[in-house]
Amino acid sequence: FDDPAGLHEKTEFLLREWVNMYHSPQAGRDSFKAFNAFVQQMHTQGILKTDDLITRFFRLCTEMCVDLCYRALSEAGQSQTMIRAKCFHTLDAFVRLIALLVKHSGDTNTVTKINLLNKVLGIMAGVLLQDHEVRFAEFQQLPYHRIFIMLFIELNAPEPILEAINFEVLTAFCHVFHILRPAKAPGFAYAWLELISHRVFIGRLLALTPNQRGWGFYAQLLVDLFKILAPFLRNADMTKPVQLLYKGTLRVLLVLLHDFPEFLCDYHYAFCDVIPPNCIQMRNLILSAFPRTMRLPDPFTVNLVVEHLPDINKAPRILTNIVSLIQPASFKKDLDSYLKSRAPITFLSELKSNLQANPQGSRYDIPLINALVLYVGTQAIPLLQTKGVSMSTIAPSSHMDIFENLAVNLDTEGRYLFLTAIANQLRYPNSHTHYFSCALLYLFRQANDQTIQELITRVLLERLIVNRPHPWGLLITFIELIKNQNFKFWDHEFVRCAPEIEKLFENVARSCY
Amino acid sequence: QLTKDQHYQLSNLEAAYHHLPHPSDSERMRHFLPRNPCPTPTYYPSA
Amino acid sequence: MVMDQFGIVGLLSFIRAAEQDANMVALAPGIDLTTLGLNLNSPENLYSMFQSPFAESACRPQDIDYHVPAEYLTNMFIRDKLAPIKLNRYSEDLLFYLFYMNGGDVLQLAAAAELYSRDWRYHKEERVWLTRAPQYEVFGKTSTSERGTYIFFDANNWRRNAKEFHLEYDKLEERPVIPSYSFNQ
Repeated sequence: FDDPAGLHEKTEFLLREWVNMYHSPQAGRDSFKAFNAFVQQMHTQGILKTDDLITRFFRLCTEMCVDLCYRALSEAGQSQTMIRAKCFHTLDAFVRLIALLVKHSGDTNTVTKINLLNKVLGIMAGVLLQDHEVRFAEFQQLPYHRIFIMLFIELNAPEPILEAINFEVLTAFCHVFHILRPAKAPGFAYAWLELISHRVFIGRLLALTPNQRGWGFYAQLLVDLFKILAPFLRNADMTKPVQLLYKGTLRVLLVLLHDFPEFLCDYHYAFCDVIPPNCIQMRNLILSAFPRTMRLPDPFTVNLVVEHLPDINKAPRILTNIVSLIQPASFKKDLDSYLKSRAPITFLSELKSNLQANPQGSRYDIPLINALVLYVGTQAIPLLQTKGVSMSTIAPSSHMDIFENLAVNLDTEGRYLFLTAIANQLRYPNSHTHYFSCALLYLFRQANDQTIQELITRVLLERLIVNRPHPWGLLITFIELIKNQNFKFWDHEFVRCAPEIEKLFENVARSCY
Repeated sequence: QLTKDQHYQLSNLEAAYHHLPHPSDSERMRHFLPRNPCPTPTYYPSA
Repeated sequence: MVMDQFGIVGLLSFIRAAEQDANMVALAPGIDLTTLGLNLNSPENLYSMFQSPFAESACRPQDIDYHVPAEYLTNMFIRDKLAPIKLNRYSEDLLFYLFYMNGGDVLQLAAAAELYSRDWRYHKEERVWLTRAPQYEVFGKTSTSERGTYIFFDANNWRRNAKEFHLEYDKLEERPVIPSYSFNQ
């Protein structure tokens, strides 16, 4: 509001001047010569006098660049290549100006540089969101996509000034990409996925930044991605636009699984918390990740003794604070009390109602169920260190009381979600995989109701019948279930309830044997 | 059921589907040999 | 048995529904992930060649930008002096290079058209370029085929190999057609 009189004309003049200077052969190395001259012009025009004027200047420049792109995109009879060339002619110049201002502002004061970058990124996000809201289905991602990616690439050039502020630059971009997440700007979603999966972006955040400091940011962006897909995938509403975004997501996950499996290992919990239960293949992809230094034993090895595996007693990293997810605090208090001393005695009878909530789409608080399952399991494991984890040592215990209570007292939906939470821990050889595998098999064996056994089978089977990959822990659990005579798996009615199901089990068993 | 927000997201996604980003949007401009994508026969090598 | 969506019958219903609805196949039984255009057996990192989440193949080498010294970026200074691209001036090797390195691009079609003009033919089944070997007779010629010695271009080893071959004319591509709207050079 209330741009000073004449500022629009000055900005337009300066922007045109800069674009010409940028493309001139006399611009000098990295446009530095042109930049020095241009800064003088900005001073002369009074643009750099106040913070307010600088902010308005950037906003107006952004809007002008965006308007130019919309005009180019609406011109008839032009090829996409010509349109893009026209747009990029101005956009790339604008990006260079921003990069130079960030690099050279504040001399050696890195705070000044980062403040300026944050300001510019914030302005662009604001212009984008407003444009998105006003134009709705006519919104075009092109100018914003180009500015963000070229600015990111420019600010990640291997120069000492930029290396000194690289982590702050990455933080600024991750922050603005989170602001522009698909839930907030769905018309920008495809461009957004291009941005966060760009090879330079992934390389910087996941490979080059020391001590994995970029991993948490990237995990948040993936959660943002899963959240836009979740409602449509949950409803199996796979229209072409959703399918394209889903396939694109799978590609990115495959790259992460191949290049950064430890990243998927560390954040698997946060991802599974937001992926709908019916997105089985996508979830399997994440759960199949294992550390690159690990050699997985063949799950089909005859007489494989899981307890003897070297890594089976090592706890995996879970970089989510699951304790904070167990709410309210009174429930957490009662839970800890029950785990310690099986008191209060009303805890088990009230457990079901604590897990029921009324968020849209589900009658259960799925994140709470997931957190409860993992928390109870991780509390149980250290207590079994001396005896070792096995089906004979995990019960009786207050921990298994809770699991048995949930298996018996919840309805089918609740049981399904509870068992899904357990199955989400069946991953590579580690103490969680081993404990939860034993827990699942124990619940199967002890079940006094065939429907519980059916649901356990369902939860495992649905993960096995989708296309690869399949997590190692899932395979060894299912193999144990069908091979160990104690479970009498093949005697159950649900194994032969329909010809397709019988054939399905036989096919899966054949590949297991 | 999808919420109102989710319906809005789906409509926007469907609109954006008709003008997807192109890989060259993330690349330096190539004046001499720009990308010029076009359908080629399936029996030609693609990569 | 459990008769709602959460039991075995529920799973069966979903599988049956997915068989009828192509849109649901992506969820069950899922997608064959080896068909997404990524070399999952690559010993190298995939991210450094990742083109786009919506692309069916990895980056071409010429598409991977790199921070080079500013002095290398000479296009601005010499672009007016560069000769226009005219494929009929280039050697066969360069044409083959353009053909194989520009999949899905007009340049691939243009290179194919120029090779066609130089009497190379693309065999649609063998997926290879061939031309009649000079000074070798063609025999067994019918309206649909012939037998003779041909020069095959082996793109993997980048060399020409002569061998006898039974050639069926309908397996050869016709002259490639370049879309008129798109070639800007």
